[in-house]
Amino acid sequence: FQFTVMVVGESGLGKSTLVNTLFNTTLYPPKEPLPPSAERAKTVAIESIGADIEENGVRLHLTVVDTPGFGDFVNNDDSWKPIVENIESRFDSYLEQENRVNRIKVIDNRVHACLYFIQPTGHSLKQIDIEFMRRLHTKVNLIPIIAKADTLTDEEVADFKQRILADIAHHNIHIFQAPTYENEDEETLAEAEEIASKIPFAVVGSDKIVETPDRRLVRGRAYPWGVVEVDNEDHCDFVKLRQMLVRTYMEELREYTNDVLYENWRTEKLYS
Amino acid sequence: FQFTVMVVGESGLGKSTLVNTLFNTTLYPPKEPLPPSAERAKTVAIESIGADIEENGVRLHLTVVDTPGFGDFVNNDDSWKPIVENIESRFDSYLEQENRVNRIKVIDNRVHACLYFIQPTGHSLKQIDIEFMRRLHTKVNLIPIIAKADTLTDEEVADFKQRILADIAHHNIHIFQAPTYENEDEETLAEAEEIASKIPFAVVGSDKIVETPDRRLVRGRAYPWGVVEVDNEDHCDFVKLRQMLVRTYMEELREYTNDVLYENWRTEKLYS
Ligand SMILES: Nc1nc2c(ncn2[C@@H]2O[C@H](COP(=O)(O)OP(=O)(O)O)[C@@H](O)[C@H]2O)c(=O)[nH]1
Ligand SMILES: Nc1nc2c(ncn2[C@@H]2O[C@H](COP(=O)(O)OP(=O)(O)O)[C@@H](O)[C@H]2O)c(=O)[nH]1
Repeated sequence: FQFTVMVVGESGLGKSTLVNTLFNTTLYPPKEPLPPSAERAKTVAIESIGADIEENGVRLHLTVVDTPGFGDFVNNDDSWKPIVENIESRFDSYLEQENRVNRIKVIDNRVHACLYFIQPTGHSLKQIDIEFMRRLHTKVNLIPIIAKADTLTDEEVADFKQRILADIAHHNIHIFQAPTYENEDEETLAEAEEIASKIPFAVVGSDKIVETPDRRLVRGRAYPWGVVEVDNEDHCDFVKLRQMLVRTYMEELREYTNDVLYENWRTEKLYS
Repeated sequence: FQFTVMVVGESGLGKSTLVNTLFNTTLYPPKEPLPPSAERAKTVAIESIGADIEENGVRLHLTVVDTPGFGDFVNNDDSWKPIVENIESRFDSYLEQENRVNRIKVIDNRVHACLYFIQPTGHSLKQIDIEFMRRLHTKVNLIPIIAKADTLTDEEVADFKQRILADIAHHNIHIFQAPTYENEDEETLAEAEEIASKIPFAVVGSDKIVETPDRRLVRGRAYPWGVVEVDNEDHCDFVKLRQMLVRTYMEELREYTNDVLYENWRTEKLYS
């Protein structure tokens, strides 16, 4: 089946690295650094990259939609526009397929989740974060994540998460909340709550294998003062993000997109 | 005597922490986090904070000029303007004092150095960095520093420094280069070269004392995977920045401001 995830955040927040880490694949090859004289983009671009991968024995076609340029200009007014337009054009093309007489094979390339990367300032959300999320939370499942979380101590992560959630609540922004079902067993409910309690996930990404001081080989980042391990839950919430996105909630993300976000858009379109 | 340093960079790059670390004083008290409903600034502000400190047995009046709001808006067009205006108004007030008949006590509150904080993206300079530096390098001694350098591995720091210097060269930006004199001894020259080779300094700041795994008490940041030490030259260039700013070059920074930057501005003003 199809799963489309969009990544949004300013350049240098580790987006490409995180996508590679999440799907354990070099979806994004290492970047060739631009020469200083290179012409810099003037508007937000929308680029897609696809791959067939297998998760939990399930084969899926993964599409990652990148949004280079977002937040990178001196003036970022309306930088959310090309992104909203892209999401809605996918709704349009789905509606068109649904409306065909002969609906043999509907290809669902709607955006099922949007990973929004928050710069680890340690203060609170930036203006651009709030502007973006306000415009997009009714169109796509928003999953805000704290980028490069190895910049923050445990205490700073806890405070930062609290302030981010306060900002989100204050601006009435709806971020993706995994639904819980009454008929689920204790263990699944506990796991769902465990995941929910970590939002926004503070993640570290790495496509490199490094050796820890006690000689284990892990995915991580090696600093002179120690090694951050991506898959170590005492170091960051990467495992939780992966569980939420890939193992536990891929189905819910697609259903919510179809049953709620797309339906609301379709209804609005009919009556506008 | 008077020493005035300006700090510029977007919110959350550790500017207040670094100032406290540099002068070993709580010049900036811990920030009270703003509530989500707080009205956010709309323009760049200029705020000064002063303190009498002693460095190397020399008493000096230190003024730190902060520029909250720079780079923080969705639209940062012209965010350099209030900063350039502030620097020039200080030139104006110095010129006015010089022109008085009775020049008893001239107070030099011109900006002697500007610490420009670069976000540790790992790629290259952002548009706003280039825009700012192009506008200010002829008005003030620019000292670019890589903020929160504990975000970068040793290899990433080396690559990032190279690309930053390439960007700076490409745009003909003049950053402060400490002058070297022919009559200096071998040791002083070697020290000067050692400092110059680290530019732009990759710094880590901390006003907290933490304990290292081998039980030393140091200024630093404690992570689950290790302790970054501010004063450890294998961890960051903080010591070099401090040497350049406080021990070695405070005199040169003030002289260059007076003999070159101010003089050029004064000449331009006379002929404009
Ligand atoms: N500290 C830290 N650096 C990271 C992390 N992930 C990636 N990086 C580094 O950040 C730089 C930019 O990463 P990249 O994935 O290209 O960012 P993008 O521009 O958002 O796609 C590279 O030097 C990466 O090695 C992370 O989790 N923590
Ligand atoms: N990783 C890292 N965090 C830092 C560093 N210096 C300060 N911080 C943290 O970054 C956050 C913002 O620091 P602050 O000094 O208020 O930044 P400012 O907004 O630029 O003045 C705080 O949580 C600091 O503890 C540093 O060198 N490295």
